[in-house]
Amino acid sequence: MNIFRLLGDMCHLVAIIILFLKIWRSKSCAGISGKSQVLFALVFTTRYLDLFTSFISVYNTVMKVVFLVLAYATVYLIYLRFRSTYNSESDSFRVEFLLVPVAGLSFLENYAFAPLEILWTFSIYLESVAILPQLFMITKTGEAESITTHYLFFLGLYRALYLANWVWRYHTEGFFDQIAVVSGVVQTIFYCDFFYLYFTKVLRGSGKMTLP
Amino acid sequence: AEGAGLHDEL
Repeated sequence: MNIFRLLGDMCHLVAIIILFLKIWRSKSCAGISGKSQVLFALVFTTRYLDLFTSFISVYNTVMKVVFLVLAYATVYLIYLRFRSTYNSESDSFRVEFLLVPVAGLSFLENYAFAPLEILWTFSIYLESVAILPQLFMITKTGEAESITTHYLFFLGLYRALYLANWVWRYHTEGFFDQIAVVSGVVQTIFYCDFFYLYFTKVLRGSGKMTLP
Repeated sequence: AEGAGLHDEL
């Protein structure tokens, strides 16, 4: 554990809590991609199956359980509790175009051809593209509420901090997880355009982020 | 490369 990793995990947690509370308090999931949230629930489910097979630390176990619970609770709010507020017509990203290549790649490029290992690899690849339906939705509607942009900011910051964590771990422990690092770099790149808009529009102005 | 086995990151 290092400071980048801990801060990264905290940003990840903050992002998930921001989204959950936004939907819970406003009783609305307008502007939120349910598809991205289902993908994240799938990411956590396929990655954290090792909860049953290996114990790493109390921190690790608690965080995994919290992420899983919050991910499914968010999906529940969007698709069941506040379903009437869900903008399904704007959430039109075709997730099969992500799932099929990601599933295929996880069979081809993995550390070991074992069920849990392939599912872990699948989760890493899927996480790198899971936010795309949300970014697509914002591009399509041309705007995002500021609270939604704060959610995306913390999610992007989490990714950036994990990159710093890997640089740190490489130099201090010789640790290098190629699959995670390559996917992590790809994932962080997706946030660059958003970061630019966030700093130039949301933080300088107020209210919604509107696209040019 | 670290490979298969324990994945200690979240």
